[in-house]
Amino acid sequence: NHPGHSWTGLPVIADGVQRDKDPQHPPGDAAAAAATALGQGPQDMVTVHMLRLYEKYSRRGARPGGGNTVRSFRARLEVVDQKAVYFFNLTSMQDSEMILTATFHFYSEPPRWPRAREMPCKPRAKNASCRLLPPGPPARLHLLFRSLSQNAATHGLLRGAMALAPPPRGLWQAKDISSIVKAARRDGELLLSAQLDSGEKDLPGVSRPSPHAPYILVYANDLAISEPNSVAVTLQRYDPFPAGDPEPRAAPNSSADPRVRRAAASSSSAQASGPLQDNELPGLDEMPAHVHHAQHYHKHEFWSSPFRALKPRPGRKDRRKKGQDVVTTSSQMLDFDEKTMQKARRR
Amino acid sequence: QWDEPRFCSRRYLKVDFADIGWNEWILSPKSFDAYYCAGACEFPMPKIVRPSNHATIQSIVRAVGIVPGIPEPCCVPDKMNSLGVLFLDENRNVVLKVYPNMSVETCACR
Repeated sequence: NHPGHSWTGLPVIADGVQRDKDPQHPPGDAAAAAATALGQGPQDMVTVHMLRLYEKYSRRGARPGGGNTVRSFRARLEVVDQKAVYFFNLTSMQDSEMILTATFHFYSEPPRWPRAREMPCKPRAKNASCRLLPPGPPARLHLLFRSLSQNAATHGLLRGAMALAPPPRGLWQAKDISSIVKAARRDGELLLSAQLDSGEKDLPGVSRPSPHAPYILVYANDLAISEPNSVAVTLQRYDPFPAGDPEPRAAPNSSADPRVRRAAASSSSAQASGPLQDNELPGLDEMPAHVHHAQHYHKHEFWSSPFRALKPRPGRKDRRKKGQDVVTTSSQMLDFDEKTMQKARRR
Repeated sequence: QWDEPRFCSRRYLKVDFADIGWNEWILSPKSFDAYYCAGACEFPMPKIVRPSNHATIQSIVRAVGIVPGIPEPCCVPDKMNSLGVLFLDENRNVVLKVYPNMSVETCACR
C-alpha cells in the first residue's frame, strides 16, 4: 500500500499524479451544474474531484490516470455492530473497462487527543508539583476492506487492512486499493465495504451521512470505447422518439393522428367496395348488345379469380378488328383490342 | 449557410445535449461544436478535398460514364477529435469518459 499522501487540498490519487493546487474551490460553472443535477450541495467532494479531473482533461487533454474512463463510487453508510461501515456498489463497471488504478479517498477527522492523564500527587513530596503525564499517542486508524457478492448476507471476505498514522489535523487522504478492487471484481464480488476503525466507539451521530463521506475512484481503460457507437452504449438511455408513438405499421385506426385514421378510413372504404368496380377494364360495359343478350353473362363472371394469368398476346394478323370483340365461350379469357388494352394498362 | 463552398468541406454544427434529451444525466459539457461534412466530390476534385486514390479513380469512372450508376465519392470526416463527457451513471455516480471521434477536424472525399 502506498504511504498515505495527506494534504490540505483536493484529494488526488495516491500514485503520484500531480496534486491539485487549490483547495475546495470547484472549477467553473460545471460544479454548479453538477450540484443541481445531483441534487447535492456543492460540498459533495466526489463531484468536486470528478469536476477537477474533467477540467484537467478538457483544458490539457490529460487523459485521467492514463485511461479513458474514471468512475466514482459514493459510499452508502450503514452501522454494523455499532461501527460505521461504508458500502460501495461497483456493479456499474462495464466488462470492457480494464481497471488501471483504484483509490479510496477518506477524510481523517482531527485526532481527538486523549486528555492528559492525571496522576494523583504523592502526599510526601511537598514541593513536587503535581505533574501531568503527557497524553498518550493518538489512536491509530485502521482501514478494513471486505468484498461480498450482491446477495450475500455475510460480512464479506476480508480483502485488505491498513493501519494509518493519524494526520496532524483533519484532512483528506487517498489510498491505492487497486489490488483489492481487481481481486474483488475477479471473484465477481462487486459490493465493497470499508470500515474506518479508530478503536473508539463511534460517536452516536456517526450514522448521519457526512459531507466528508469517503468515496472510491476507479481509473480504467474502456476497450469498447473505440467501437463505432460507443457513445450510445453509455449515453443513449432511450430512443429519441418518446415511447407511446404507434408503430408505423400498426393498424391505422389505432393511430393517434387523425389524418392517418382518415386516410386509413378512406382506403378501407375503397377496399369495401372491392376492386371490381375500380379495376373494371374499359369496354366491358360497351360490349355490343348481342353479346350481352346472347350470353347473359354478369360482370363478375368474367373474372373467375381476382388474379388472372396473363395470356400471350395473339399475333398481329389474327387479331380481330376493333369492335368485333366476341367472347369465345370455349375460354373465359377476354380479348381486347390494342387501344383498350393500352387504356387499361394506363389505368 | 449560403456562402458555403460547393466542394466537400467542414460545416459548423453545435450540438446541445438538451436538444437530444441527454442533458438530464450529462453534467458537462452542456453542448459542444461537432461540425459535419458536406459538399461535392465530383471530377476533377481539388486537392483541398484530399481524395483517396480510390475516390479519384471512382470520380473518373463516373465522369467518363464507363459504368452506369456509379455514384460520386462521399464527403466524410477525415480527422476527428475526442470529447470528455462527465455524466451520471444509472446509480447516479459521476463518471468521466473520453469518447473518440466526437467532432470533425477535417473532411475528405472517400
